Amino acid sequence: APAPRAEDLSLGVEWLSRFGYLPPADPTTGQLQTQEELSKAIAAMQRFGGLEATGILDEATLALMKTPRCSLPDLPAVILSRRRR
Amino acid sequence: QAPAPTRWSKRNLSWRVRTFPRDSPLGRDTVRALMHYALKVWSDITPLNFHEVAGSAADIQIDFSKADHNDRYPFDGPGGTVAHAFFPGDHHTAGDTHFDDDEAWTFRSADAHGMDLFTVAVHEFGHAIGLSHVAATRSIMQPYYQGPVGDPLRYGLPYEDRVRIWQLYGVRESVSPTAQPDTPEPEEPPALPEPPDNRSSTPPRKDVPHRCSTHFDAVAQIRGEAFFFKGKYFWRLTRDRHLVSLQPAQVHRFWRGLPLHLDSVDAVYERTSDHKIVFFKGDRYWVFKDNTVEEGYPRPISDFGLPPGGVDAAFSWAHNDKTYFFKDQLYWRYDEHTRRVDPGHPARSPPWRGIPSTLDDAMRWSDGAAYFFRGQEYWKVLDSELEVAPGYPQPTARDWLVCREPQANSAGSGAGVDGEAGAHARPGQHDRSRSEDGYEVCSCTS
Repeated sequence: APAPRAEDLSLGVEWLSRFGYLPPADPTTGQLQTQEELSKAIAAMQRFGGLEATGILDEATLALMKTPRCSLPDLPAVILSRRRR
Repeated sequence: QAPAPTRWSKRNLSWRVRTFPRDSPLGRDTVRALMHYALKVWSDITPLNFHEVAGSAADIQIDFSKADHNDRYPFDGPGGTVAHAFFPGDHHTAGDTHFDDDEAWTFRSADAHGMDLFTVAVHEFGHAIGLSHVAATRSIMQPYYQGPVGDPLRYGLPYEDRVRIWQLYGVRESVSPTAQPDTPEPEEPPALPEPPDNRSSTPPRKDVPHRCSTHFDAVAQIRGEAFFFKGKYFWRLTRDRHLVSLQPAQVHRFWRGLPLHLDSVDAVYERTSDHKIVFFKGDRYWVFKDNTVEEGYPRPISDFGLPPGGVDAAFSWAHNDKTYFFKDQLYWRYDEHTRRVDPGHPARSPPWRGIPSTLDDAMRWSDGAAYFFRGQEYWKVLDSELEVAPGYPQPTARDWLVCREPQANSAGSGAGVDGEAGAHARPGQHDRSRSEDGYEVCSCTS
């Protein structure tokens, strides 16, 4: 798949953080996600949304991120804190 | 591992619409009615009761807000996030539900761009009573809005949502599949008993069969659980083969839509193609979505290419996903995809050597084996085998329904008639049903 545009990537990272797939961005360290973490988070979101878990921010994934939805996260924060540990 | 789900300890919850949508075509009464029906979806099947109040002390405060509204979930204008609710708990926002007032909230609208308020409210109230998001696309609790779910007066929750909320709160008595058989039918007030002559006003029903001394009209695996039907009653076993209740449940109270005069069923099976459940009686059949019959049934069994006279047994074989119908010494192999009987059927000798020539019913089980039932015995054919496993038949009641070894004279004797397992229960079989009092339902879905 073509590499996602920068704005899609930032939309994707913000979206993934908001709905529990990535740890919330750490404002002090401006924590960057590793590519592997990002890919895992994308794959988890794709599985939850019934898409093929490619780990790539493809069109279908971006479209799903733009679908109206409930504000609550899909994964509870506890998973992330565990991952951070 | 998700955190332990939170739930309300109390059963009576108050609600109130504190702020209404400002520029919406939906009037206040419509909004309140939709909230009422969205809450009713959950109270219909759980012991929860919701009542509207006016004061600010409501358990569930409902607001229509925009953008940042002083909680952790600011809205983002039209589209994007449309609503959220807070899980039960001790915090003051527990149960509160917020809808984005920037959305075009609709009701029974063909407008594809609008947001159906009833649909979103059912989802959010699922959170407000303790459910989190799930990935299952059929669930009302999956996070993405997928259009209206239909008429608020007729909407019923998908099966997986029912089971999840039952795990939190148990089942509302009126839909409990193991409700005490002598409890009067809520819809039809029971005929007034004779003036009491020191008899109990509701004499125990005589027709309740006993699971340890009967043979079954139909046996089926439905959504991974086993159902044994006898007359107007059925017993239910969870996926790990535990009897849900020693008491049978009433077919008509759980399987909604069968004619009340139906005194038994001939065969039942779950269609592999769409997981709907098919009931057969005589020359007719009914299709159920979850436990509610679909519109347009009953229909003639000729739809399956079967002759008049009904069927004795029906099941779909895990090995080829074909559906097999049995009547007397004949069987038909039916393809659910082409919806036709395969050529060369009916035939006389079914594929499995050693099964009885006539059957009460058959079913596939989660172990991949096929089970054939007749009288008080059953035969087991292991997955991908074509012959009955050695040592069969075995007693159905002992192995499936928590009964003791059938004694030769146990049929009528007081001592053995209930044959309930006690210290003799076989390994792996609980010697007590989980619901000794035959009241609650414990459904484990995994």
